[in-house]
Amino acid sequence: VIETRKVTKHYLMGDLCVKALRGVDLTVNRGEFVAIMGASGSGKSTLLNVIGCLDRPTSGQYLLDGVDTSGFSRDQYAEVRNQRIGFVFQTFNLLPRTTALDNVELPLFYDRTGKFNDPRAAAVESLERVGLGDRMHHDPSELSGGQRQRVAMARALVNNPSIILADEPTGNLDSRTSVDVLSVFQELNEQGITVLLVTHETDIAQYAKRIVVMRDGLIVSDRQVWDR
Amino acid sequence: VIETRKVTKHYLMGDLCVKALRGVDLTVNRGEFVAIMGASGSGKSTLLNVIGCLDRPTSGQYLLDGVDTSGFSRDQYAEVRNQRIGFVFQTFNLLPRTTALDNVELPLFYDRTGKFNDPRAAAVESLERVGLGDRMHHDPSELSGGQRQRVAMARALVNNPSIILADEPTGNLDSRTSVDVLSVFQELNEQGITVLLVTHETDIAQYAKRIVVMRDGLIVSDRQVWDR
Ligand SMILES: Nc1ncnc2c1ncn2[C@@H]1O[C@H](COP(=O)(O)OP(=O)(O)OP(=O)(O)O)[C@@H](O)[C@H]1O
Ligand SMILES: Nc1ncnc2c1ncn2[C@@H]1O[C@H](COP(=O)(O)OP(=O)(O)OP(=O)(O)O)[C@@H](O)[C@H]1O
Ligand SMILES: [Mg+2]
Ligand SMILES: [Mg+2]
Repeated sequence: VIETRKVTKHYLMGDLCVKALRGVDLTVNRGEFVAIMGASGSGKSTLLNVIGCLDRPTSGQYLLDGVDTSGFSRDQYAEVRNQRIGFVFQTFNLLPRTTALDNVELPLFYDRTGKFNDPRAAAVESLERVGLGDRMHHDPSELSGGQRQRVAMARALVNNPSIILADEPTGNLDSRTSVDVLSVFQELNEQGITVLLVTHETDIAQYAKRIVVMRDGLIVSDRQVWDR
Repeated sequence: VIETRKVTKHYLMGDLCVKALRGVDLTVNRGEFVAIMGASGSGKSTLLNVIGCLDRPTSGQYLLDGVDTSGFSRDQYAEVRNQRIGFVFQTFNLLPRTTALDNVELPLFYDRTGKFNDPRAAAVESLERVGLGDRMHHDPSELSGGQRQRVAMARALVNNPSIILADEPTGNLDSRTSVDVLSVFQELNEQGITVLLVTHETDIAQYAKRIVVMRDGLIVSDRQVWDR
């Protein structure tokens, strides 16, 4: 369902060229649960942004469901981001001065498939699933770091995406809350949803069935996880 | 050096009262290295904000170096924040559209002690110490999550504070980079600097000499760490 071929991403800063991705080949099949690990600055978020259609590669190809994304129009990119992919950002990206409930409900206003006849109920359920049933009317400045992280997760899941991309979703969570959140991802994966999870913790990566390790913009290891 | 007595912090939201801190007694002596752990929402950041003079308690007292902070003027609060305490925020709080170097140099402009005759050199050294020597001219949007976290750290350390308060400083860092960053804290602690570190990872907490655990706005355990 996800296939990158020799994807590179270069940033030009004056006469310096920062090579965030240097030729990444990654194939993920529908229903897989993949953890992506690697040092700070190794390119994990950049790769996730390309896969989530938030950024285009400098060179190389990215095929989503077998279709080359370089041909996409702005509308097609938006449709992928709003309906097919749920993205949990490393820096949450919540709307300030907007309650958790409204933040989570927002993607449903963009949904034109008509399958959400009660967006408010779907948002409430999504927040309850990550343990925030009693924090729905707080805005981000009235929430703890881990609570904001979970609002970002609830928002990513609310429109039942077929692919979930999560960038360090447990970075601000204690182990008990992390386990609760990861079991949500596991349940969704058992229902056939594809999950890509960036994490720097090996305990968290163990929840996945495959671990990909990056270093300096390249994939250096890619193996199945046994004995989960 | 730090002493809280029955500190509470309540947030009023309509007719609801959220009790983030419910009576916290914590005494930290000069030169200690304390880790604070606890579930998401248990009050760790709120406690750190009170200790860092970023927020006042609803009731109870907070004594810094034996002086009751409730008597402080605005200037005294600012002087504590700018000179005595280095704060690494859970959400970094960097200035956008401002390079890492300028972000780190900023606290030195507020310093009126005259001890920094070369603020730029001090900022460069602080960034190099956290491994960002080659990212100094990037602004936050051009940095990875873990790099932004380290800029926040470099900024907190640049004016040689006598107390460091770090809120999840390794939440976005891989284990190798975390070890590098924690050894910076350990070195500073060996020079006599008091360190309070909020973390949700037990591996990280092991670098401290004492671990305090919070739950629902209270301290539920407080013990020394042996066999480091
Ligand atoms: N301004 C506010 N108004 C209302 N409630 C608040 C406000 N700020 C924080 N809270 C609540 O106070 C509680 C403690 O928050 P705090 O940020 O201290 O938690 P924490 O232990 O740092 O959590 P985390 O590990 O998730 O960062 C949380 O339940 C949060 O929802
Ligand atoms: N807009 C940009 N301009 C220049 N360099 C950039 C830009 N965005 C990212 N970079 C650089 O690209 C590299 C990869 O960044 P990326 O965010 O993918 O890392 P990461 O693996 O997610 O790191 P972390 O674990 O710290 O979040 C970093 O060294 C970063 O400094
Ligand atoms: Mg990242
Ligand atoms: Mg916190």
